[in-house]
Amino acid sequence: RYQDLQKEVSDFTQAEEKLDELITKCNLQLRLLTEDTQNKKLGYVMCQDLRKSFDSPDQLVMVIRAPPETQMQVSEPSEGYQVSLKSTQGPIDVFLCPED
Amino acid sequence: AQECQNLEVEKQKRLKRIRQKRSQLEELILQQIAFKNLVQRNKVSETSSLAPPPSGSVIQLPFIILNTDVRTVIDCSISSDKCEYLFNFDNTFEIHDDIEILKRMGMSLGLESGKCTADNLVVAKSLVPRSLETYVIGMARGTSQISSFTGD
Amino acid sequence: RTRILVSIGESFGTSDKFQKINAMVNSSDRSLKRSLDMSSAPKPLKRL
Repeated sequence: RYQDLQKEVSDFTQAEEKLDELITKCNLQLRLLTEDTQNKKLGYVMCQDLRKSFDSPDQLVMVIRAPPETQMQVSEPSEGYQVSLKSTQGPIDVFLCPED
Repeated sequence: AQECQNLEVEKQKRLKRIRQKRSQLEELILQQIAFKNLVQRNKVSETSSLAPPPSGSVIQLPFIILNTDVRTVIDCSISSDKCEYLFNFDNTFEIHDDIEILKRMGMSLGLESGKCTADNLVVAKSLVPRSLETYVIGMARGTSQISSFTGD
Repeated sequence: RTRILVSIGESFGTSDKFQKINAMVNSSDRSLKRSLDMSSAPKPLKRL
């Protein structure tokens, strides 16, 4: 039983190392993908895509486009629903997705 | 017996970490597939319409979405340099990131819910490196990769 | 007041941070009270 357990723990160790390696690779691939100039230009959604993503028509959809490392703070709702945004790398764009 | 007990504890800890890392890896694979699909869709659309869409109708990634009931009263304060915003709502709201919107648009081919058709599985596999294919197949079937390690 | 602080503005990343926010905002009984008095005529809507 001891030897079986040793074998299993060793298998899991290898499995975990393999996952770590794949996660690192995937993060790098994703970063290269999103930083590619052509992909940056083609990485957009249309307003109607957003509309379709919210099935109920009585939803107001607000879009927030912020520079990297913008801090968003959401307060505990016991005294009101409050969201604050603070950017240190440039202006934040906030707009409503039109209904039609 | 004590050493067996210690190994059993160690085994459970690793199993838990493997599960967490596997779902982290699956999320990254979903994001990669969704983004590539979105770029592909827009490329085809621009090629067929021979022009990019009007700038006012597109929302460039990255973005986040805040949605609330249309009757919600929103009190908004903005600093003059637009670097600080304060919103007060009188009702609940939800916040979603761009990847969640791409999933709702079907850009991740149903992999996140294990409802990927055979055709979409072919497309999904073509969008990731070979080393990740087994994870894509596992997601398409809604099966856990962990079973190949624990036999359960 | 407890609050959740997240960093936004980067492409992708872990999306479960918003799940925690949505769970917190939609869990409070305040929304229950609000829906109870939703029967009152909707207030004039302010636009951004």
